[in-house]
Amino acid sequence: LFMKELERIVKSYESYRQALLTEVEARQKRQQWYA
Amino acid sequence: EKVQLRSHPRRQLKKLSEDSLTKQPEEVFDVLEKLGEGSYGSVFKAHFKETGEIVAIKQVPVESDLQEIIKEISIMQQCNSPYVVKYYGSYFKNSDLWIVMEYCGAGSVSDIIRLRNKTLTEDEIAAILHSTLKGLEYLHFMRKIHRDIKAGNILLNAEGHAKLADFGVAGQLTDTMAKRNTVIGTPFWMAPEVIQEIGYNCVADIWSLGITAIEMAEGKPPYADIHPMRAIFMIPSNPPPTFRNPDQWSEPFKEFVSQCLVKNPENRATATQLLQHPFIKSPKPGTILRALIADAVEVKLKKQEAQQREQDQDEEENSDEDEVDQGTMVRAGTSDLGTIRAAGSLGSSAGTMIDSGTMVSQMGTMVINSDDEDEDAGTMKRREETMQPAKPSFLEYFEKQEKEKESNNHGESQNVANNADKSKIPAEVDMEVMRSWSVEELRRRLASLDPQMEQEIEEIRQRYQTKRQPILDAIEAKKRRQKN
Repeated sequence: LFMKELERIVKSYESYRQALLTEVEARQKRQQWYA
Repeated sequence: EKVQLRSHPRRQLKKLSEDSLTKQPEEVFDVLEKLGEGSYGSVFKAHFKETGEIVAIKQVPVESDLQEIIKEISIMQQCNSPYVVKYYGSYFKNSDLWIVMEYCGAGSVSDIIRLRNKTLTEDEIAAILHSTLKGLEYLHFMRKIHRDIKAGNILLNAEGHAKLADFGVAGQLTDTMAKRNTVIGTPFWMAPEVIQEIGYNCVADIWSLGITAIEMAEGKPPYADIHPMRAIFMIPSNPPPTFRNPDQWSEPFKEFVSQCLVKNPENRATATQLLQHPFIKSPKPGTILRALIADAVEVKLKKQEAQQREQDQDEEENSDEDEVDQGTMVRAGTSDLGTIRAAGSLGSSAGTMIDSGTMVSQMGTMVINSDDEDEDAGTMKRREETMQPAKPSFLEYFEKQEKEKESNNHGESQNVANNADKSKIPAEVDMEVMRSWSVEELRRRLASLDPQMEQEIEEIRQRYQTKRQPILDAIEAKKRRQKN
C-alpha cells in the first residue's frame, strides 16, 4: 500500500513536471520565433 | 604504518580452528584499525596472531537484525570461490557478534575511484568485470542472488583480484521459489523487474553489473543526480540507460553494457555468456589492477601522512583514531543517496529531458508538429496575398489559446491563486491555468516540485510508520518471549 501510494504521488508529480516543462519549452519556441 | 602490497608469505587461511573459535576473540586477534562502516556495523582490520595473517572483522551489535546477519554468514559460509570474500568464523563478544572474513587490502572499487578522484579506464574496468562475472557465475550456479552489486561491494585484494562482498541482502533461490519478489538493493543499481516486484532471478545481478560498469566509467550510476524516488519510477518506464558521452567509449564496451542493460530479464545475458564477450575475453595485462591499487595506496598513504601532520600540529586536543580511520577508507553505503540534493537534481533532470528529445515528442501532443514547425520557421514561407511570413502552427495554436484565455480570464486567475496556496500539486493538470502563468512563475513552480514531493513522501512515510509501529512492537515482544 505504501509503495502504491508513493507511486501515485511520484506519477502525479511527474506528469505535472512534464506539463510545466512542455509549457516552458513552448514559450521559448514562441519567443525565438518572434525574435 | 605500511600497507602491504604483496601477499603474506604464509598458507591461506581456510577456516578458524575449533581451538581458535573457543577462545576470546582478542586472544586470537589484534584489532588494528577501523576500515569503515558495513551494512550492519563497523569493519576492522585485524591480525590473526597464530599465522600472522591479516583478516577483516565485522563487528555487529546483537540488537541488529540477527536474522539478516545469520543469512549473510550462511551465504558466505556456503561459498568457496576465489571471487567471493571468504568467511572464516564468528564470535560473540559482549553485545557484539564478530564476523571474521577475508581481508581485501585495496578496499572497494568505489573507494579506489574516490581516493584517486579518477574514474577507471576501459582496461581496468574489463579486468574488474571479468573477476566480478566469475564471482557472479559461481553465485548463480549456487542458486544465489547477490542483489546489491555495485562498485562499493566489489573489493580488491592487494594482488589485484576483485571479489564480491556484502551479502547483507543476498537471497537464496529454491526450486519451489524460482523467482523472488522482495524489493531490495540500492535504487540506482536496481533492475526494472526488481523495482516492479514482478519476481526476479539471478539476471537481476547482471543489470546491476551493467550499471556498475557505467559507474566505474563515469564515476556515478545513471540517474544519480535525481531523487532516488523518481529514479525508482523512471528505471522501469524509461529505455535502458546508456553512457553520458557514448563517443568516449569503445564499441565492445558499449555493446557489453547494452547486453547487461536489457529490460526484459528473459533476454538478458547470463554471467557465463558475458564471460565470452569480446570486451571481457580479450586478455588484459595482469599488472593492470596492481598498478591501479599501487596508485590508490600511494594516495591513501599521502592522505594519512597529511592527517598525521595535522594531528601532530594539533597536539593540544586529544587525537582521535577514528578520524584517521575515516580518512583512510569511506565505504560507499547509504551515504551515496544522502548526497543527492533535490534542488540540484531538478536542473540536471530537466536538462536531460530536453536533451533526450522527450520534450519534442511532448510538443507533438500539443497539436504542434515540431518537425514541420522548425522547417517553417527557418524557411519563412511567404503567402502571396499578404507577403507575410507564414505563421508556424505552434504560433497559431498560442494565439488561439490567448483569445480563449481573454474570454474567461477572470475565473482562471482565481484558480491560480487557489493552486498557489496549496502545498500539494493538483491531481489533474489544468493546462488553461498553466498557460496563464508567466515563464517565471512556471520556472518557480518547477523548482519547488522536488522539495514539495519530498515533503509529501515524508508525510506519507510518517503516516505509515505510525500504523506500522504497533505491529512491529508486537512482533518484537513475541520474539522476546520466545527467546526467554
